[in-house]
Amino acid sequence: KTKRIAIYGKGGIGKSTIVSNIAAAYSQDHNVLVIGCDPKADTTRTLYGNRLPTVLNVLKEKRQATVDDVVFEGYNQVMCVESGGPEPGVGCAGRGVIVAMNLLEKLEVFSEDLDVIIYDVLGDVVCGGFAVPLREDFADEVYIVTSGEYMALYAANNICKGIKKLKGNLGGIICNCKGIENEEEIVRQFAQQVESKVIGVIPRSELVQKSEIEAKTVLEKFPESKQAEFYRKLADDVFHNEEFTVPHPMDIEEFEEFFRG
Amino acid sequence: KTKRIAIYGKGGIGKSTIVSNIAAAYSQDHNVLVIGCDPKADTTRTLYGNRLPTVLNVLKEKRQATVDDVVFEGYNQVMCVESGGPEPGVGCAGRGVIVAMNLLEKLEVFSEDLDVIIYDVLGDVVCGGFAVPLREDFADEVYIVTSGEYMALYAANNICKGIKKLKGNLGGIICNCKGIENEEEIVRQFAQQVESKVIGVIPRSELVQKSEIEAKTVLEKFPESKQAEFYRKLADDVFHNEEFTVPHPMDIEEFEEFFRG
Ligand SMILES: Nc1ncnc2c1ncn2[C@@H]1O[C@H](COP(=O)(O)OP(=O)(O)O)[C@@H](O)[C@H]1O
Ligand SMILES: Nc1ncnc2c1ncn2[C@@H]1O[C@H](COP(=O)(O)OP(=O)(O)O)[C@@H](O)[C@H]1O
Ligand code: SF4
Ligand SMILES: [Mg+2]
Ligand SMILES: [Mg+2]
Repeated sequence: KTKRIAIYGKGGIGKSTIVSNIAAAYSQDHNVLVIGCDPKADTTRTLYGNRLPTVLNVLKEKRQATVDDVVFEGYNQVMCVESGGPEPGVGCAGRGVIVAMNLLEKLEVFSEDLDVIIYDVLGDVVCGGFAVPLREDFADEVYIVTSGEYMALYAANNICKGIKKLKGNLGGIICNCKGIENEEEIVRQFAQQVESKVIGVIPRSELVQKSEIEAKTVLEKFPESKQAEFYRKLADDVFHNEEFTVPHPMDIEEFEEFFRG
Repeated sequence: KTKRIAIYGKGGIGKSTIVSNIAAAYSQDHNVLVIGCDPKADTTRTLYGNRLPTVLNVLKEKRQATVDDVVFEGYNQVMCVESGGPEPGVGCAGRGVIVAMNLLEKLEVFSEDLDVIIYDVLGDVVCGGFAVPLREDFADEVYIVTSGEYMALYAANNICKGIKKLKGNLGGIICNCKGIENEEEIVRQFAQQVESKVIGVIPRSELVQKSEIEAKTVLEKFPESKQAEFYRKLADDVFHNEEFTVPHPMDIEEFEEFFRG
């Protein structure tokens, strides 16, 4: 059975870095499809080596798009798709996700022999197209990327509200460290408060920038590094995870209290 | 003529801090109305001393809301409103802004004897309700808050796309420093690239946290400080600004080039 995972988190928190590196880890032994659902359209850059044409942009040029117009093969045969977003100020920012999901369904991309599908989804607002991987039959498990910072945890709590509303399954919280004091403990307490768990901790590392500059993942550029090992471990723990919860988000007073305490 | 200003920027960049402090600066000699258009609903906390009831939440309880249900007087008689946002996963995150604008119009709040109206608007996505202060007859001038970081400038460039699309007037870029190397220069070059200017630079300061913890602005808690002076200067430069441009946003390749260069 295909493992269908959605990764959510505040913009800039590190979703694409984590998604591309765990996809690279899975690619050793599995058929993987990565679908970028962030208007930034840069989830797959380090897997493909370049920015992909987005589904939205392809459909502006071609009325009948084929699989080869929107699905591209990257590192170790990871399949890559970027939804894209409309021009700012023109309709719903999440429209690209809706259009991409419909097209991939129509082109029967989802019925391929895939072991893992990973959605990388903008989490600053949980609405419109950005709620689609949660609400419709696209992803079975959700993981939230956060750091110990207020803004990241606020967004994580908001995403928990969305998951609960849309009856999704929260598999766990991924701590992508920013170097905050006591960061791992703060994130563990947050996970406990929302009735989930920390499924992985990824340290801050220069190797991320060094590989990113060459449009590569850490796994490709520095396969022997400790950082690559952290991503492999996370990939493994997510793959074998069987504990899911409906999160118990904090209301605003509880959240402020939690952060001050 | 009432000065009607919208402040946009990436979530967490410092909009509310800047909006509340320049409102406090204006309050000396002017009638000011501050309208929070961020689902976080915390723009006015340091002006009122507490979190305000949001328009959306008030309308859940009362079908006929009055001015006193949604407009609250804070520091130095600054009038405060919070739009609020719907529960994540339930409809458009910008719905609170639309509902609040309609209610304030109906209650004739805008026809009051106001010198300055300031909108604090989420800028991670420029769509739905978040585009309303740009597209409809609510604000005449837009200012974008950014730092020297990639994510903040990416969002600023996106907001420029929205302003251009919706034919808004960009008054300038406000640099809220994060302590990045060469930050002011990076932001000046960005402003030049999009055919705008830097209208103010606000240093990073502990006084922000120290006053925020007491739900006060820097102007209220530390009126004699250098930081308060920076906010007063910005308020002054914005108030007297008469140069507006339709921004010239960068496309994605130009933006990547700009940031690498
Ligand atoms: N563990 C890490 N260590 C160092 N830098 C990181 C790490 N994770 C992410 N980054 C950096 O943070 C920035 C944002 O990461 P990204 O994955 O693009 O975020 P998102 O997809 O959530 O917007 C990138 O420039 C990336 O290089
Ligand atoms: N100039 C500054 N110096 C230090 N901290 C700041 C400064 N401006 C903002 N902050 C901090 O950054 C955080 C986010 O600021 P805020 O104004 O709430 O952002 P936004 O309204 O854009 O989401 C706040 O915790 C605030 O204390
Ligand atoms: S639903 Fe969300 S993404 Fe769509 S227009 Fe509204 S705020 Fe924007
Ligand atoms: Mg990303
Ligand atoms: Mg704010």
